[in-house]
Amino acid sequence: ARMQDLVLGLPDIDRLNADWYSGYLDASPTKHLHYVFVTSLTDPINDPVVLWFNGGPGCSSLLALFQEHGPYVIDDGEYYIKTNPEPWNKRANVLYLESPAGVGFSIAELISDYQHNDMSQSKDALAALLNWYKYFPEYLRNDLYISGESYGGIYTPYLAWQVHQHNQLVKVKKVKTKLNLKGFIVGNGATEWDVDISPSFPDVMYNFNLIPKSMLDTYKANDCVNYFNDLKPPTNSTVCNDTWNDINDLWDGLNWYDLFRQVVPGGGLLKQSASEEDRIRSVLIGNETKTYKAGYTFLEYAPWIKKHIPQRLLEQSSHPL
Amino acid sequence: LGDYLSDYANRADVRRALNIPDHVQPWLECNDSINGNYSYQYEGSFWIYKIMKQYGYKMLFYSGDTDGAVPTYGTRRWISMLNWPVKKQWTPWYTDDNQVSGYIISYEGLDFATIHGVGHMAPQWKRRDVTKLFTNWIHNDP
Repeated sequence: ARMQDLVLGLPDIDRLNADWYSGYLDASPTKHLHYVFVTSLTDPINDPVVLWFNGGPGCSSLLALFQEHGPYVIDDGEYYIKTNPEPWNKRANVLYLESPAGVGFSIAELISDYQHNDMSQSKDALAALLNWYKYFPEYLRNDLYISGESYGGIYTPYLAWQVHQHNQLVKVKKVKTKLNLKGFIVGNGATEWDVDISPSFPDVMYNFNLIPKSMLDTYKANDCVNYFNDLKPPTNSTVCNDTWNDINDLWDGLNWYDLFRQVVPGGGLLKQSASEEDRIRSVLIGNETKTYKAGYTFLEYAPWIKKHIPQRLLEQSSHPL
Repeated sequence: LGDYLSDYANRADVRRALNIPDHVQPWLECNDSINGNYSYQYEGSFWIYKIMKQYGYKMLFYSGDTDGAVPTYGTRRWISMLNWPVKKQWTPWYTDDNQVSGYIISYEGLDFATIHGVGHMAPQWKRRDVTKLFTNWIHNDP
């Protein structure tokens, strides 16, 4: 193990019940990803290694470590850290990777290092993982799983595929170290933009009795399922705009991350009743007070972006793909 | 009454404990600037499932079934698009108290499990159930 990364203790925790390592892994000469590695409580020598990603893009894997399934957690609305009786490291060695560069405590040295896409993120993650094995070679023989939630539905399969590609190079003797990848796990993850998340959202709202049938019928009759799709636009944008706004007005105020759960005051992600789209919109708009009705695709945003924040266009391709 | 996780992660003693150098930026749950500069790729990750199945990798997708952000319904739609043969039909799964924890269906190469009654952060909100699902699955236990 890389002893300089050993965690000797955590504030407010009496004594760590497993070995923890926290440090940095190079994803490139200028990108350094922060990781926390927590060994298994049962059989660290033989239990699988499981790499974990939170989503976003832009969210830290320490969310999972300290809130979801790490050995010590802080629950919604609580102001103390406590032992988790059901951590994922019960019978697994869990590697929490903050990715891509710029997320959480992960860092980059160049401005351009903060721009990412699915492929670049997965290449960086593979480089970081290979470096992790350099420092922890004793785990090379353990089974390896990649896992993640939310936008981790993209990160996780991409990294699994990158590891698979890497292992193919071992076969042709282009690289030496084969990783013992067995599979991957995704929880509530994005996968297929044409059918999951936004395109299925009105059906979900109807299935949870949050919108009337007439609203769903209007949405479907006007082919609004392609509402967020720049490549296959809906037949009637005006009707789709109005219907989408009506749908959003009806669920607004509920907890988007759990429709049956209360919104927690001051509770991190849960305090946001606003949708992901609102969040992205607020990023684009910055501090200005101008607000947009929900449901603009990139191409619809483009003229406004060009006028107010032209530097954004330099960062984006003009083609929707 | 701020978010305590951010307070905790940004404490000087916690940063020291985690070996975070002083020059590193404060910790944020989610960095909007990274999000705003991220280019989503239209193809998503659907295509990778087909490749990984071909090479015999195991895949598990679980879904908290009251999530509005990435709803179970949307996930079931792309899984049905795979058109993969069903090995074990849709059936409830249980944790130790005989309560239904969710439902599970096994396709060739992919297991899909719902976590009943919780949303996006299912591993947090049903810790015992999801940890059991996760642990059993990686160890090939029933």
